[in-house]
Amino acid sequence: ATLVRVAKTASTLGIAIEGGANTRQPLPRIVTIQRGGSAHNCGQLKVGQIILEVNGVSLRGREHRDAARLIAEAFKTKDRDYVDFLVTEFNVAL
Amino acid sequence: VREKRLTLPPSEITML
Repeated sequence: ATLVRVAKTASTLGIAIEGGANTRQPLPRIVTIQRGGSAHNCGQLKVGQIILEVNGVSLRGREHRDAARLIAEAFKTKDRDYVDFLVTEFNVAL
Repeated sequence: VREKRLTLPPSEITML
């Protein structure tokens, strides 16, 4: 697993995710990275990566909407000017 | 006819 710190360099995070608990893809997977978004500017997130944690919070067992909300809130909060993602290239069953 | 579900449903996609 790799820790990627995405600085909030744009007004959007700019990733699309699929998956979550009780789906075929139990942990969220990055399916799109939008050009010009913070994630794209960061340059370290890639399509296909699985998101294990956001700011140290595990996504295991979270349904899609819950995981998406957690990521959205991490990006929205003014408490910090970055979001930490723990990602892996492998679709591990955790 | 009895249908057996072998796979979990697909997930929706959310743009963030």
